[in-house]
Amino acid sequence: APAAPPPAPLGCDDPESEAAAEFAVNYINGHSRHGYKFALNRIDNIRVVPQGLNDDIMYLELDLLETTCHILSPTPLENCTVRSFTQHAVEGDCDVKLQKLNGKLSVLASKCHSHADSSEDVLRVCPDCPLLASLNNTEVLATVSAALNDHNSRTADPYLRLLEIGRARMQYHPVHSVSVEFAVAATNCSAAEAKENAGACQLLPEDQSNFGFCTASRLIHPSEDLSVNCQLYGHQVPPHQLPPLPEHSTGQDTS
Amino acid sequence: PVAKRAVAEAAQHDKVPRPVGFVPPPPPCPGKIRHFDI
Repeated sequence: APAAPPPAPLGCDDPESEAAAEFAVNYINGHSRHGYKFALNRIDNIRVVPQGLNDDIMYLELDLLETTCHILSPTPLENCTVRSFTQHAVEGDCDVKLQKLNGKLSVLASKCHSHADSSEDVLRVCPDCPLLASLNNTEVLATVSAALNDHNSRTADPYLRLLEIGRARMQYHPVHSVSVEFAVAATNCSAAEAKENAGACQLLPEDQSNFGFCTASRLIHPSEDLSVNCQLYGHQVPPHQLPPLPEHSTGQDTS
Repeated sequence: PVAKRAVAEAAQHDKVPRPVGFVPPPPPCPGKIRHFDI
């Protein structure tokens, strides 16, 4: 009897591929501690290598796009807006190896690299759009520092410390401005106590942690102006034990 | 004696005539773009 024809290769838009991709994206977001949540934009390729009965290894090549939700935000991914092209989008390229054993998926390995869209592409569509700036640019650092000090000086909430700068954009025309986004965490000080001795203010322990996110815009020319908006998420139980956040890390790659 | 037909001729005869309006299925990968391509 002729051998059974080999199963047709999985298509990238097949339900089984999409389920595997969704599982992989949730894993990537769940195991990252820096930057923003990423959403699936395209399944570039999928390869299935049968290992035995109901046992397959799946190799996925995924094209992701950065969302506006910081990785510490409790907002569900489906409610996170994908950063638009004119906001200077950031793409993530991920290779993920999964195992599907008796219908249950697990991630064996993942490697991602993120990179911003080219400035030329953005300016071609939007000549006056602000462009991403380096996170250690002096004007960026000065804006983050001024914004955090401004918030801490005005609030009755706990004194906030910087966790990491998420992104920064600069514009030179028609005005010179800097806009920044950064992650913060509540400390064990009130703002008033911090005025006495900010150095003594420590981040709250993991079981009481309270993370938040700030956005700020600073007009530098033709006049100085600063607007700051910080939101604390409230205490969240971490989904699983993750490595502690370094004090001022701004790592961009997950691997 | 069995004469081997020229490949082109054989291919010509073996080519299955496609119905009018036949649209080949899209390649299995890459998949659809959900937001935009950069």
